[in-house]
Amino acid sequence: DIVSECVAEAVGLVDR
Amino acid sequence: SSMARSADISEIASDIITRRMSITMGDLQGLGMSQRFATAIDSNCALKNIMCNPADIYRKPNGVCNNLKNPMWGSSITAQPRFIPPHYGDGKNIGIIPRYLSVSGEPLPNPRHISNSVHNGGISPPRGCQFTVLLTFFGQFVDHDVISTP
Repeated sequence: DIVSECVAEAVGLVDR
Repeated sequence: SSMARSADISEIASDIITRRMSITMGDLQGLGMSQRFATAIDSNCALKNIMCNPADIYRKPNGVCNNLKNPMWGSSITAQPRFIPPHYGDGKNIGIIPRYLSVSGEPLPNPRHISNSVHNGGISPPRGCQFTVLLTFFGQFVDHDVISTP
């Protein structure tokens, strides 16, 4: 699901 | 900090989704999409599994447990449902820029001018005998107590 992928990407950016 | 992390994730994810799917923030906030977004982001939301003590006389200072069945309703730093979609001046409708254009695309009038016009009492402004200006501050107090939204 593209929405889940985008959220996962955002999580990666925030937690980086 | 956990709430700030949740907010950052939500904001950045919204940005990525709208760009990748070529949709607007309004589309994302619409029914259907908003549920998909809520499901996807759920595990990253702060403040889960709030426990309330029904015997407590008062809610928590941040508004949590005001409603025992829905402990987060009306609490600080949580989203508030809207009656109509937001229309701020920034493209993402986050609210960092107030709305400045009317539906016709023309600039909105200066709010100060409107305020001065509406509240212009002329040379003999009406004076109420029932309320003082304290009513204004009390209303503001209640408003901010309920909202507490950054």
